[in-house]
Amino acid sequence: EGNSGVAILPTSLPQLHRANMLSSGLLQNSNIHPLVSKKSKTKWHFGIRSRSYPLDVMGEIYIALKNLGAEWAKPSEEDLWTIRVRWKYSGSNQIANNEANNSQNQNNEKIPDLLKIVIQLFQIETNNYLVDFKFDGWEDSSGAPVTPSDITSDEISAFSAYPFLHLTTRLIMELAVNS
Amino acid sequence: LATSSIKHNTLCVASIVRYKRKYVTQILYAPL
Amino acid sequence: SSVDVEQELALNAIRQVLKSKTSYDVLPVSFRLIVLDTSLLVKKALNVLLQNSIVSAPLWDATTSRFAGLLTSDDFINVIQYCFSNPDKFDLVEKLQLNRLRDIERAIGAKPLETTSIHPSSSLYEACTVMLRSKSRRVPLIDKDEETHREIVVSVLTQYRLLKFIALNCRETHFLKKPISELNIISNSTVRSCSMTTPVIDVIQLLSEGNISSVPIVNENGVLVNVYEAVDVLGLIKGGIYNDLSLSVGEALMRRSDDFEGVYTCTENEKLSTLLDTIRKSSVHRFFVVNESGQLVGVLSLGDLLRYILVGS
Repeated sequence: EGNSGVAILPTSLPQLHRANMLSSGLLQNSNIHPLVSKKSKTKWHFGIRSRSYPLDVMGEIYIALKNLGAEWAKPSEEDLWTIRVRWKYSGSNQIANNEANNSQNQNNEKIPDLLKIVIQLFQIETNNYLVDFKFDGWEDSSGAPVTPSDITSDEISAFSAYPFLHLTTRLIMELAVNS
Repeated sequence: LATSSIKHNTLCVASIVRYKRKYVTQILYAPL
Repeated sequence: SSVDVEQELALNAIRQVLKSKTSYDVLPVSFRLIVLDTSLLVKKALNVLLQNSIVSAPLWDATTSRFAGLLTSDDFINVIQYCFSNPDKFDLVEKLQLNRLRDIERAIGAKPLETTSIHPSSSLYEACTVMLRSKSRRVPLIDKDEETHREIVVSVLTQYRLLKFIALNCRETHFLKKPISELNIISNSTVRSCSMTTPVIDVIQLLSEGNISSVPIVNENGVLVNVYEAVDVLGLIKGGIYNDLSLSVGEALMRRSDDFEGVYTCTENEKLSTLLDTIRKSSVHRFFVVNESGQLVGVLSLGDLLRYILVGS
């Protein structure tokens, strides 16, 4: 390649600009500070952690689910620490209304409106628990089957996580507010 | 579900989703 | 000349690549997408953008379970202009939610930001044409959930990402050797500039009225000394100093964080091959064309480059 004329304008570098502003006397407002460039990296956790007594945690979750109008399957004796939730997703009505009143879209397909989530309590160590949330598919309030029979869940290649993420924020808010 | 600590009254949740043969970490910020 | 022939052949080869590849192909194997719920406060959304070093994000309206457009620096420019014309409404901005930004846009008579989107399996060529038409200079990739038919925001393509994909994947870019002065793609007659002492609110008006994303700052001899970019507005609002709009643009630039890479310049003899190579290596926002004495000659935006690659001079 021949010599390239591409360059970075030295006076546009923040440190040099600030020095030039100070030396040129153009600075009237001296308490303008640069944005912090070191961003604290987001620390991620699985689910939400709790140090409360396990049964209290489960109780708070059931109360929050009830306040949010969700329903759940009666837990089995041997598995008290898992809650199978079903949640009517309001967004779907909106979509149904947008596309057609009887909650069918143009190609006459059902728009499932019951989002299923599995909430499970895990013990990480003594007095340290983790509440895990897992998406568990959709159901239709009319009971009609949802997943098109010819597609296995492995083959599904376009899945929207937003309804699941939205409902978990609602639940986490409810738990945060209640606690 | 992945969560991060609540900051500035803002909730941040995420989920890693496969889209065809690629992986998208969908991160949603919502008000507390 | 052979340079002309090579340039034309290279452009055709690159266009073929753009027609044969899809927007999905540009996506990394694993990537993250930050989405904002429309009920978030604008100032909280600003924190999220700055904390993640991004300047735009798709919006999600949970009440309708739909994609609700993009948050971009244009929205923050609208908010500043609204504050400037409604000095008594500063506290409103403190409580402004993202789903009210369209009202602000209407209140100041700004041109609405269209949210044209495309399907991830559409061709890159189509993505380029949609992007060149869009005011936001980026295009969301939207698909539908197979079970629930709900919209999925898969990603957002930007002009920079597209040019970088071309620079990384089309070796024909090495044959683009004609000097840019012969391509008729440099914006020089219409370039609006300002001086270091121009009030920042006047520069923001220039950005908004001219639908441009940067205003060059020149000294008394016309020498380029710095540039005020639309994304700099985020730092202005973050600092809450948008109400002190008597600030000069030089003072407003004191907000820039130290990781700002600097303004890229080139001369009229530059070739597209070296410009694309620069884009491959660095996060360039645009190129300012200067002469030997550093005086501003014109600007070459990423949109200008993309448009030339797509349709020629």
